[in-house]
Amino acid sequence: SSTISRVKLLDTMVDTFLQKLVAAGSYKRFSDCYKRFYQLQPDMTQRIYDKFITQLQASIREEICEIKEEGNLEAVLNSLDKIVEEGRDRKEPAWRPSGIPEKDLCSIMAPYFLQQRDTLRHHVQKQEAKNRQLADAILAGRKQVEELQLQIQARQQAFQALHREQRELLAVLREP
Amino acid sequence: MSVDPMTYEAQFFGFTPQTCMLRIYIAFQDYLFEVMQAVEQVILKKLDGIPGCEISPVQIRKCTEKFLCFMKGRFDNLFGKMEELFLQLILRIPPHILLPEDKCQESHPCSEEEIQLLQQEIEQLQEKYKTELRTREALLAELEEQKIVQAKLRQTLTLFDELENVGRDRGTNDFREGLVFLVQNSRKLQNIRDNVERESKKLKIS
Amino acid sequence: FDEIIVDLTTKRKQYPRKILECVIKTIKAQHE
Repeated sequence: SSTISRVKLLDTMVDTFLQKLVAAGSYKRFSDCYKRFYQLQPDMTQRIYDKFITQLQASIREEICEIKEEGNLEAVLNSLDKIVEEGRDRKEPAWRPSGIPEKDLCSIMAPYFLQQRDTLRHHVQKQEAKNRQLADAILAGRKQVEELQLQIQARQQAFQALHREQRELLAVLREP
Repeated sequence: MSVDPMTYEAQFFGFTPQTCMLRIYIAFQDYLFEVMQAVEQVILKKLDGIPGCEISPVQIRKCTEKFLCFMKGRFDNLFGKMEELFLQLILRIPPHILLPEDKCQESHPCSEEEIQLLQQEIEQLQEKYKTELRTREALLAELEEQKIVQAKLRQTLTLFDELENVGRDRGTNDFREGLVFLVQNSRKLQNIRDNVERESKKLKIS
Repeated sequence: FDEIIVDLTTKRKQYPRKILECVIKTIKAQHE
């Protein structure tokens, strides 16, 4: 489980590559190829060979450093390590782009549409509840208007009865 | 053999792993050639310094080619192995791994049909919300009307109360009595007036 | 081929976010 970081793996691979390359290009092989020069100048051959190996290794390591810096590769690889670590419990193959952008975009937009739908649902329910309260208030108000109208009707009828009595009374009172 | 374009890796790295390896290969190979060239230059320079040397530059070139050919072969072989490992272990997104920007593909998997249904539902909800808002306007308007009507009706009732109060101010406790009281008073006034008229006639006669 | 892949995958990485920004702006505007 203790996975090696990708950066370390990369360095190890490059080291191994260089070791094997140097092992392949051994001094023996080098001196065999440059046999006559080697016979003439063995010490010089050794020094040139050593310089050759040192320079080759230095150049290759320098190149790797450059590539790491250029693409910020270390940070990118470390972040990939982290992503892989987070997903280590998964076994089944993960989603991959389908190649149809419209299709892949649906899932990306879904959370926002779902949120919009829930917000709208909430607003509609809230407004419906408020409107129910308003409707109840209106029904109560209508009832009250009705009662007031009945009260006024009663008062009006009483008043009219009175008026009728007044006229009768007057008629009686006015009799000579 | 179908080439794996490693598009998911390219999405993450911003370059294709194969290109990255090609870049490294070319750089390494250039160094190998450069260093070999430097080796040859140094040897030729050394030979120049040796008087009566029989080794010709052509011979040295042949030696260089021989050594380089061998090195290049080993280099390609080793690099091929390293590339394979790079593409397998370093520059690869394991199949079970999902990149962060694609998280919602698995947390909210949604087909085109589902998203259309969702958008339809949103439109319906928007219409419903607008309807509710219009309903609210109408209800509020009626509430305002009711207030005005109720105020008018209460005004009318107050009028009746005031009428009654008028009677009460005159010591009668309800309107009917008030009215009788009024009529009796007016009757008394009539009598008083008749009396006054009679008296004034008598005075005129005398 | 390589450029096409890089171009395509760059779009895959960036465009959903850009589209999402527009969608969110639209939703907010509708909401307001």
